[in-house]
Amino acid sequence: GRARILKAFDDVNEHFKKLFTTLFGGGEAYLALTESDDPLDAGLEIMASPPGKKMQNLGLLSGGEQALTALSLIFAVFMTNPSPICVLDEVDAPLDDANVTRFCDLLDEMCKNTSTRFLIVTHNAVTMSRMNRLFGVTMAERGVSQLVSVDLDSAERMRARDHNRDH
Amino acid sequence: GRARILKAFDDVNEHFKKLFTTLFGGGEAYLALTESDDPLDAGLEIMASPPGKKMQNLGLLSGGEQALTALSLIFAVFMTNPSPICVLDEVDAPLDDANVTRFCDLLDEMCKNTSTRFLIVTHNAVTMSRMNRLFGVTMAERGVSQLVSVDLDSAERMRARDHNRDH
Amino acid sequence: MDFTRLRLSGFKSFVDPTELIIEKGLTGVVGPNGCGKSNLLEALRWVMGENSAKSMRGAGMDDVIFAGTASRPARNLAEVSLNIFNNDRSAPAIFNDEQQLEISRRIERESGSAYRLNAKDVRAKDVQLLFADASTGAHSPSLVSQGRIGSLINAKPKDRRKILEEAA
Amino acid sequence: MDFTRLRLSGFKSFVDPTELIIEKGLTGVVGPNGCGKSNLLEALRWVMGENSAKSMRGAGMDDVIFAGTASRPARNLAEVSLNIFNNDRSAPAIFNDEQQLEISRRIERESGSAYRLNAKDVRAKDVQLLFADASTGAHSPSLVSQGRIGSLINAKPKDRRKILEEAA
Ligand SMILES: Nc1ncnc2c1ncn2[C@@H]1O[C@H](COP(=O)(O)OP(=O)(O)OP(=O)(O)O)[C@@H](O)[C@H]1O
Ligand SMILES: Nc1ncnc2c1ncn2[C@@H]1O[C@H](COP(=O)(O)OP(=O)(O)OP(=O)(O)O)[C@@H](O)[C@H]1O
Ligand SMILES: [Mg+2]
Ligand SMILES: [Mg+2]
Repeated sequence: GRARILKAFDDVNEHFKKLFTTLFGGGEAYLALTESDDPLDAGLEIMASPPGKKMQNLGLLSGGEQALTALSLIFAVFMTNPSPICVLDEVDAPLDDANVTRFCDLLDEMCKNTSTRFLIVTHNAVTMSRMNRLFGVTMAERGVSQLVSVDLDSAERMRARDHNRDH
Repeated sequence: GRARILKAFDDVNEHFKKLFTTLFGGGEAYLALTESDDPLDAGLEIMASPPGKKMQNLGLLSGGEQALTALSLIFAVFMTNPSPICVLDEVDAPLDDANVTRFCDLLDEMCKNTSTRFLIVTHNAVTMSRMNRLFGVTMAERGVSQLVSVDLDSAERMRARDHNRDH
Repeated sequence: MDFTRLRLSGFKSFVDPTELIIEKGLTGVVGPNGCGKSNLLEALRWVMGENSAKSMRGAGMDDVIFAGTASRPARNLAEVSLNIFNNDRSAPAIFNDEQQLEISRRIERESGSAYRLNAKDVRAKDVQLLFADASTGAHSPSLVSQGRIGSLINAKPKDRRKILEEAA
Repeated sequence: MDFTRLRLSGFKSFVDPTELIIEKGLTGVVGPNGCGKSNLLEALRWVMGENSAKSMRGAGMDDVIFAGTASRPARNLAEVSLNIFNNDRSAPAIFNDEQQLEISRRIERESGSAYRLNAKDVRAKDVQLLFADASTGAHSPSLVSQGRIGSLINAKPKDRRKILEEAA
């Protein structure tokens, strides 16, 4: 058990460092095992500083910076031991346009390097446009969900229709 | 103390019912005092059902529906006893385009009915376009925040620049 | 192991039988607030063995069964099934010869839920083990629920360590 | 009571003196991730008497003092001041004749913070009372921090009741 966890820690840490600087366009981050000498009982500490900033308490990172740091860690685990499925429910909500694009660039890279399948819920038009395929969930009958396959052009129309219906 | 709280409860409840149906374009919601006969010790229960749906446990509402219900309650308190300042930090993040528009319509109404001043942080272009004025926060020098006044046109450019800088 | 298809019936707002084909790469799910996107993703977590009603956003597990609308009566049964292509032979021994696996979970109001693997009754434990061996499962860090992306950062260090077990 | 201006210096990422004019209606605050938007809003809550370092996202209250960057040294002092137009005469008696009120809070590293009202030293309690009487303050439900919009819904019913006290 211990040797496996230590090996996993080293691998995840290597990937985490690289993914953080990719997502932030610089800066520095690393993982540390704390609170106990036994890796099976230790805590996992995350040290992160965006470009040009000091290494600080993670709580001081902004909403968007925390989301990107968390994504770097999740994807680092994937690179170490790919999972068959990944589900991300509106993780792009706190991101500005520049970071949404970096997030999508990273998703493309994950698709090239692993066989993980991704299900991504989003309201963001940039993220929608970067998907390989889109499913729409609608409630044509109030309270009853239906799944429809959507091509990208009609997704734009769907957003517009939502927008116009209520005016 | 008790009489004041009961009066406040009645007033807030009246406003909450109306604001909920405005924000959801229908449906029904109300407040209830529970857990104790003494209003100073009671709990405040929120019952809400979006249009066409059954009255259910609040936890089953979606992310966007919870945000709108919470906003209805906050604004109901305002209508009862206006506060000089209201600060909303990315509350529109979970909302789809149709609900962002309704949220902005409601903000306009609050400005007409109260003298509350609003500070609204957003990444959403629709919300930005509905503001009376915009301030941009930038870090021209990494790690150092600066406040600049932005007119709406250059806000569009600012978003685009952010977007292009990283490509 | 590849996930290929998810089917729901009577699960939360998906009262009518619904099928989601899961292909390689990036599948986007879009739609207005409250239409059922998160419910769809929760069906996947549920069929993989989720036992906490709270993490399904309900008071009790029966809250996953369609509760009815203004025009439709409530149901008493919900079922979700997941199809898997077992190319890397990572299933428990008794099922490992099969290429295609279908795991399903069915719940009846006030009488609990039961699992099946390729139409044979199995225990919840068997299902949970199947997914754990394939580095996934109901509590996998790669299933990020709405609003929870920051929770990895705000978690206590000992809780965060659990993510390494997924990588081991 | 109208809030008219907020000034910061050495507060979190706002190391240089910064002034935000607060006018009637809707003032939008925009900018990329991590640039300091939430820090600006927190300065308002802090000057109104916020005493919990955790709700300022720090480990200790000294975390609100500029901690330095790759090219600037850390500071030891932070100050925020808020200008108020006292048109409805809702200030404590000793200040109620004044039309303009300026509340300021200053913190020095490792030696705590102090408040002033129109250049006179006052206690934290006086400041908190001033805002409570005007239905606002550091814990007002109308100051919604990032990611906290859902917390009103998920709070326990007894905690939610506190919002009624704001309306009373
Ligand atoms: N057991 C159930 N029976 C019927 N409807 C249900 C049940 N459980 C939840 N719902 C409904 O599902 C809706 C929420 O769906 P969901 O959370 O998936 O929305 P969403 O598409 O993710 O929206 P958002 O974009 O706001 O996050 C609620 O309106 C709720 O009434
Ligand atoms: N005491 C401090 N000294 C210097 N910088 C600080 C201090 N406290 C916080 N910061 C910096 O402020 C930044 C976060 O700012 P803030 O949370 O206001 O961003 P934001 O504009 O709200 O971003 P988002 O859009 O992602 O929410 C962090 O990068 C952090 O390093
Ligand atoms: Mg959702
Ligand atoms: Mg912020």
